Amino acid sequence: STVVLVFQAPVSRSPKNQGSSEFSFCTRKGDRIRVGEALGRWHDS
Amino acid sequence: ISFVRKLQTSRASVNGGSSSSQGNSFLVPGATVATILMLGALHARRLYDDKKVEDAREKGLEFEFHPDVKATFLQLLPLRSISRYWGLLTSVEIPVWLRPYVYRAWARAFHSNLEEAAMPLDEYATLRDFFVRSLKEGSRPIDPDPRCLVSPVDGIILRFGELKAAGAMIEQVKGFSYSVSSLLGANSLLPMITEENTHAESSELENTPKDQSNKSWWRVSLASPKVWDPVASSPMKGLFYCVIYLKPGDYHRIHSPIDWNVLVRRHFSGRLFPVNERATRTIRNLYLENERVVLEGQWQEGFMELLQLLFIEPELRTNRPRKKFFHSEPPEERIYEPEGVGVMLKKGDEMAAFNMG
Repeated sequence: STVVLVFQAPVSRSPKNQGSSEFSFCTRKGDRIRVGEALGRWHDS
Repeated sequence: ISFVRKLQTSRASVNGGSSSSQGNSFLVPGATVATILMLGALHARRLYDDKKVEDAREKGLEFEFHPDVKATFLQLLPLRSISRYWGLLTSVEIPVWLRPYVYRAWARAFHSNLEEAAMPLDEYATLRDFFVRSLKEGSRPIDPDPRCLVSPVDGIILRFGELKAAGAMIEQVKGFSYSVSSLLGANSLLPMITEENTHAESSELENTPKDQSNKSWWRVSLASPKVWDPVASSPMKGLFYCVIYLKPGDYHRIHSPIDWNVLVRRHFSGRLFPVNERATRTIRNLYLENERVVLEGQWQEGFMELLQLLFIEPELRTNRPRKKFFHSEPPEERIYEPEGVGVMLKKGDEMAAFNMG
């Protein structure tokens, strides 16, 4: 079975924009992951 | 068989040709041993293949697409009928005394953790019930960080990244990609912008207030869509994807990765190809050909979708007999009520499961 997630997430709109935030995955290809574990995070810069 | 016949003949000659009944009784254990040996050999080969794939991954090797004779032959098989019969077979109630042996054998073959099962093994009446078993309370703690999205399933991360180029392509394996629009359906709310508007839209985005830019879309898709020629458009900035593969022994229920509103469900009745590592390397458009359910909705930051038996819509049935030989029907779509709000799911809520057969 396979699950594909497609989603929008915050990204930096401009390097000059102080209020921007950025999404990044916190896994690697081939990693085993379990329900509830973080797939990615975003932070205010 | 010839080996067993020779043994029978030799035993008959030793006993002066009067022991045919003894020869027959030898045939059954012989066949059983042969079956066990064959299953053992297949299991050993599977372990060897898994190890090879794991080693290649550790070395950072990328698998390339190579269609082969086995994959072509697979496409000729009546996989839907086989799957339905397999489903019927696994729905047969197993005697209580036999259940722990069957489920332990399954767990051993597919590396399942039986200690996490919510109920004692002898309470799962069928293999199908066991396959979609729930887990003990607290087995899967949900990451409480409000600025993270969590995995909806137990599995292996096959691919992930940001969709940037025109057509928004997801790589199946090295050298072969498929379009996300084909995966999700032509009616998808996928946030795309046409090529000629790309520049203008980019400029507008720079000026978008933060509260508006934080509106995004979510999708979770489980397995197979129609091929749709993508228009000359590019995904909007900040559109990501992640492909997760579940092995047969994994926990097969699906949870919500974030707080979101499910607005639309789309069911593509396609083929039922396997989706294992080998299949991704040998079957072209694997994810676009396979049957899948797409859930589409909105969350604070964007967009999502998913394929399986839906707990939020228990009457939906997949893997039904096909009326047509060719898979040309459009997906069946349902808009959840109330329109614009749909079904609200919280992060970690159980929302669906992959059934067996």
